[in-house]
Amino acid sequence: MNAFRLAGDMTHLLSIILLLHKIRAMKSCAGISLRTQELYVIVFVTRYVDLSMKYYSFYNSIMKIVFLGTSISIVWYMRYHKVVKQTYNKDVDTFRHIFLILPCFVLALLINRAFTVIEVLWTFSLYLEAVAILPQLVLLQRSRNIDNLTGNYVFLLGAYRAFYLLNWIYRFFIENHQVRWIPWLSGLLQTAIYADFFYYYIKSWKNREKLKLPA
Amino acid sequence: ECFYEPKDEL
Repeated sequence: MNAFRLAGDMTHLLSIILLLHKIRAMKSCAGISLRTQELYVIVFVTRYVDLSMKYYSFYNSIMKIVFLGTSISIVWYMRYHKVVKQTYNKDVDTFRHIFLILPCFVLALLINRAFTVIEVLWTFSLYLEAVAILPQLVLLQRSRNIDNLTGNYVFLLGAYRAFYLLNWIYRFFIENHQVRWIPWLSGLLQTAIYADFFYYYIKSWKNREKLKLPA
Repeated sequence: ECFYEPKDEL
């Protein structure tokens, strides 16, 4: 495993730790999109169906279990925890899941490397992950106050795929891996979707101002 | 088989 891949996994893990900290310690999920969190559960469940069938490494299996467990528990807190659920911005988190799930599923049926259940689900998870942040970004745009934790959470989540892009470049040139258009292009799209957010995040950080996205 | 790149990423 190269340093970019590790950095990607660690920023991803850190983003989840940050969100869980906000939920568990602050008892708040204000500014967090339940829609996006539910999409991540679908992403992990469909991508990690191979967990029981194929063993890559201890690291790999543990991380998969952590991503599955934490994403499900985040959704549980936001939906059912009696204090946390009251902080959820239900009225502004109105993005419809189906508008993302359905096109991604159809695309996965049409464009995949092999028409098998595992392969189609894996491809679907990559397409869905690329766009899963959209409800969260819409929610941020509608929020007047974006707290630091939420801003940092979204930033780390975006940085994770950017590191993966570097990892793929490294693997292709240094480790002579194959061309993998499906993860590469969806990863590129995923990172590009954050471009606007990155711009305002870095700007607010440089000017020591509170993060605010223009409507 | 070499058609599949192993899915060893997360």
